[in-house]
Amino acid sequence: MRMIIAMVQDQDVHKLLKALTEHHYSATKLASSGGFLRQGNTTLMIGVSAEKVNEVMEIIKETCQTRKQLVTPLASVGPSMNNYMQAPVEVTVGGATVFVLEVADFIKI
Amino acid sequence: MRMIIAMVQDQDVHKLLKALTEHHYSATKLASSGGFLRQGNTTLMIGVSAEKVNEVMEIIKETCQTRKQLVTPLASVGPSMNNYMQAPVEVTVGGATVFVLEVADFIKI
Amino acid sequence: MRMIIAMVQDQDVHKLLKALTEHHYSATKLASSGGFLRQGNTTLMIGVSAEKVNEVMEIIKETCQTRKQLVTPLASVGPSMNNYMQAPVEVTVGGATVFVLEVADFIKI
Ligand SMILES: Nc1ncnc2c1ncn2[C@@H]1O[C@@H]2COP(=O)(O)O[C@H]3[C@@H](O)[C@H](n4cnc5c(N)ncnc54)O[C@@H]3COP(=O)(O)O[C@H]2[C@H]1O
Ligand SMILES: Nc1ncnc2c1ncn2[C@@H]1O[C@@H]2COP(=O)(O)O[C@H]3[C@@H](O)[C@H](n4cnc5c(N)ncnc54)O[C@@H]3COP(=O)(O)O[C@H]2[C@H]1O
Ligand SMILES: Nc1ncnc2c1ncn2[C@@H]1O[C@@H]2COP(=O)(O)O[C@H]3[C@@H](O)[C@H](n4cnc5c(N)ncnc54)O[C@@H]3COP(=O)(O)O[C@H]2[C@H]1O
Repeated sequence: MRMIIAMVQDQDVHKLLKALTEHHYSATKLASSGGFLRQGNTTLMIGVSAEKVNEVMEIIKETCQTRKQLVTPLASVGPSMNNYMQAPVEVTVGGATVFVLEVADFIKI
Repeated sequence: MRMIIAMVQDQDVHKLLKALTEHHYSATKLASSGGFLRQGNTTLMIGVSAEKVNEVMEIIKETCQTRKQLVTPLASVGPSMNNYMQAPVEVTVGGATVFVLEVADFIKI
Repeated sequence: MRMIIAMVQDQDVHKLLKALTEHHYSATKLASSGGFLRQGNTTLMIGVSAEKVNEVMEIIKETCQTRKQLVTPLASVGPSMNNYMQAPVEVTVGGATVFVLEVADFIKI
């Protein structure tokens, strides 16, 4: 058994969950946010048998896209109100960041 | 050390946390939702020494119940307003889905 | 690759994420709550290469503090309105509770 932990963009979650359900995979969704952009994203936990990990990875690749985002860096805010606004920077956010962990035991009650 | 990750139904969380605390177990609660029903549930993370896993599983079994839920499947919504409503279907939701992971290191600061 | 799962107090999250970003570490934030105090806290997931775990632990130690909290225990509420209020108790909440898990596979899409 493996636990797949995938951080994906909110826009792809509906499509990904639909594809997982059609392939009879179960998943649990956690609302999360990114440490750098501090924006909302989604973390999915997907428990699957070891030989199914590759198929789930294919489904994630097909449904989750890379996107560019314009971000205004957290400029150091001066004491006066007319903050020094830096020019926006383009950041590429990947389709998914995926960790696969081994599961020592799996129990359904 | 083991990390127990348990997806349980919201209705059982209070009872389960109370029982865990009475047995001097610590837990962290995450609001989550199911990939299939898209309804709210709860994911608990419980770090315990390896020889205590069975006792925690007993506590989960005693406090978390299986329930049946009536669900109206996501019918394909036609262009007109009189959606084609499928008959509700009964889905059984288990008391808990539990993953036990090995912990390489545990540090309290 | 290791997955660091750290439960920290909300007050330290901004400082911790800033320090992690400055050291080019990525993290994902989950809103969580404690099983005992039932109060909000934060769970961070930080995926790092195995030889960087110690440096991340140092950053957590420098930014996350232990705090004392006054808590009124969940007194057994009698049928009348004049609840029996127990005297508040002081509880020490640690700077961080950290689990390090081994990662079998890491994929970026
Ligand atoms: N110090 C830095 N300087 C410049 N650019 C930086 C940066 N840190 C991150 N970025 C960029 O910002 C994007 C969003 O990162 P964020 O931390 O908000 O959101 C992240 C985070 O929630 C999660 N994530 C990525 N790597 C992770 C890791 N090693 N551990 C835990 N979570 C991770 O996946 C989301 C998307 O990550 P992705 O790598 O595709 O995309 C990242 C990356 O391209
Ligand atoms: N391998 C796994 N990995 C990660 N999380 C897992 C998991 N197995 C279960 N879970 C979590 O536990 C919840 C309850 O699952 P259970 O199997 O008892 O109860 C399930 C099951 O009886 C049924 N179900 C799930 N997928 C189905 C499908 N493709 N077709 C028909 N019924 C399905 O619907 C109930 C609710 O499912 P839902 O996804 O909303 O909510 C799931 C999900 O949040
Ligand atoms: N083994 C574990 N597995 C999963 N999560 C864990 C964990 N150990 C700690 N945590 C998480 O870290 C938070 C802080 O724990 P800490 O031990 O520093 O600080 C704790 C501890 O000093 C105290 N405490 C916990 N359980 C207690 C009990 N049964 N009796 C008396 N004090 C307790 O209350 C503070 C807050 O606990 P709370 O549960 O609200 O919040 C916990 C919980 O969210």
